[in-house]
Amino acid sequence: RRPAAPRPAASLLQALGLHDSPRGAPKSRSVPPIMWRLFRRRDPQEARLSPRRTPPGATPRPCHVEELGVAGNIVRHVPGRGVRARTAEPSAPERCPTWTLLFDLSSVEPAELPSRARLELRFAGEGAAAETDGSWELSVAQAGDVGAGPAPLRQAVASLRAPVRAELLGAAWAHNASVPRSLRLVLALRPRAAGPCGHLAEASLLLVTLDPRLCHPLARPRR
Amino acid sequence: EAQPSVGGSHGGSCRARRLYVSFREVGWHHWVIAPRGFLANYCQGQCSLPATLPGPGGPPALNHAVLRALMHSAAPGPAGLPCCVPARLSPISVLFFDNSDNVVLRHYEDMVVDECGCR
Repeated sequence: RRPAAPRPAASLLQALGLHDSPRGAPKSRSVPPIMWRLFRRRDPQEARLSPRRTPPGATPRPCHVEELGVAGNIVRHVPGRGVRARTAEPSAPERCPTWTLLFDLSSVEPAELPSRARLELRFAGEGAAAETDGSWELSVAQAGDVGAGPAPLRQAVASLRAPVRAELLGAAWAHNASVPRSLRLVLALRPRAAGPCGHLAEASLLLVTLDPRLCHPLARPRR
Repeated sequence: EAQPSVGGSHGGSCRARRLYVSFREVGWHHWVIAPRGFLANYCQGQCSLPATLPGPGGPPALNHAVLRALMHSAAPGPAGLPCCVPARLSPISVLFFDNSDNVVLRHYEDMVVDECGCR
C-alpha cells in the first residue's frame, strides 16, 4: 500500500471529497473525448484561456452540468466489464447472444444522488451488420430483473455504425433509487427481421451525480 | 508559488495576491489528469481607512468593518482592524482517474479567490 499522504495533503483530499489519493492512471485507459469536452467547458480557468468557448460574463451554474442538462457536480465515465452470457441455438428466434455487463460503482458515495446514467454501446457487426443499416431492438434490464416480465428498456437501433446510447434512469434504473455498488445489466440486441447479429465491442456508462455536501446554497446577493 | 508581499509585512492595502497551486508540488500529478494546477490566490493587506471603504467595482464594504476601522483610527485598542479575507470566490473542475479506473470530473465551488474584502 502507498504510504498515507502527509497530513495537510490528506486534509485537502478530504476537503475535496476523496478518501485517499488514487493510485494513478491505469495503463490501458485513455481519457474519453466526452470527458475532455466536459472539463474544458466546465473549468472557468480553462474558459478564461479560451474565451471563445464560453460567452463573456457567463458563469456556469453551480452544481449543474450544463452540457448534459442535469443537476450534478460529479461526472464519471465507467468502463463496462462485459461477460458474454448466453448464445442461443442458431435456429432459435433469439439466436443472437445476450451479454451481462458489470459496472463497478463502488467509488460513488451513498450521499451522491444520480441525475443521469447514459449507457454507451459500440457494436462490431458480424460481417454484413457492420456495413448495412438494418433494424435491431436493444433491450436492457438489471440482472436481478431478468425474467420478471419485459425488459424495462427497449429501444430501436437503426445502425450499428455509430455508438448506441440509452438512458437508464427511469427505465432500467428507478429514478429515486440510490447508486448500487455494482450495476449488472443484461443486454440483448435482436434484429427485427432475419438479419445478422451484432457483436458488443465496448460498453461504458456516463454517470452524473449530485453530492449535496459540496453544494453551497447560492448566497443571496446583497440588497 | 506565491507573489511576495511588497513593502512591509502586510504589503499595502487589502487585495488578492497571486498563489499558484501546482498539483505536481502537492504530489498529485500522477492521478490528476487536468488541470496541472490552478491560481488559488490569497488575501493580504491592511484594512485601515480608506482601504476598508468600498473601492470602485470592488466588493461592498461591511458596515461593521468600516466602523471598526473608524474606531481604530480614532483610538487604537484591543479590537484592532478588520481582517482581509476572500470576498468573492470561483470554482474549479478537476479531471482524474479514481481507484476503480473510472475517469472522474469533479466540480469544486469556492476554490479561487477573485476578490478580497475587509471583514
